[in-house]
Amino acid sequence: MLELRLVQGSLLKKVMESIKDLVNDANFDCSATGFSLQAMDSSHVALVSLLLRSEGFEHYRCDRNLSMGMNLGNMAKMLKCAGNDDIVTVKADDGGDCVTFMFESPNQDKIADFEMKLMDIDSEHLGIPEAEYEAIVRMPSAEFARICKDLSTIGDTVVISVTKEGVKFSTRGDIGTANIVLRQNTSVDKPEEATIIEMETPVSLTFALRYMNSFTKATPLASQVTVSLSSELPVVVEYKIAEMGYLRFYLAPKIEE
Amino acid sequence: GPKQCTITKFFNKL
Repeated sequence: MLELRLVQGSLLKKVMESIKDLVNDANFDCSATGFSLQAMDSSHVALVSLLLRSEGFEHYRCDRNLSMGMNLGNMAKMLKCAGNDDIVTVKADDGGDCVTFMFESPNQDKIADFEMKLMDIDSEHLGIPEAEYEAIVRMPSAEFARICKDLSTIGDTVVISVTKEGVKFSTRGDIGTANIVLRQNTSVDKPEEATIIEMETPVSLTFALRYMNSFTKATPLASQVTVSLSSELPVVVEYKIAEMGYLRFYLAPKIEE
Repeated sequence: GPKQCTITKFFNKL
């Protein structure tokens, strides 16, 4: 028996809107630790890792570990029917073939339940090694989204370079080139507007902007995004989910042969 | 131009 009650149901709505276009089907894993998902996009270039810790739920019951295969597009359709202020409860029976999403309005005057069929998904779980990243950039998530969107109107790939001068996002295309440099900025009044650059070693990596733009659909989840770079590793674009966990996107680099 | 790598090149299957 599984029963997860999330007062801030909008978080789950936002998570689904962030990943449904990147991953078609995925297994949601439930354990005592929390509600999690790891999935690659169909071309195995990007990987999504989601964790919602059990402590973040108002009620969390998971009698035994359960893996539920879901079509994320269909799950997003159902969660879209929840109001932004609704409390969302996810329910499933052990060994059952469906999952129920229950939506309660804040004053309990509307209660809806949506039942969705589960599916068998053969997914490979990858071991993500703990890494010391050469550079970690923390910046406003809206700024990161803006940069990815702007650059994708010029070119298809972005070169992200971190030096002691700052972080540079560059692209080139048929019409010309673009470079955007952000410097560390901790002097702002609000911490969510800060840009913080931690650099051990200068690093420069090339990525497909199409994927970066897809990741930025998670912008409503967090005011800040963390971009972690190492020369021989996929970039990690992380959105923290308030008090509960994270949504991380890993993107393999483009490498000159 | 540079060639797109896959995630599985970096992370091992469990």
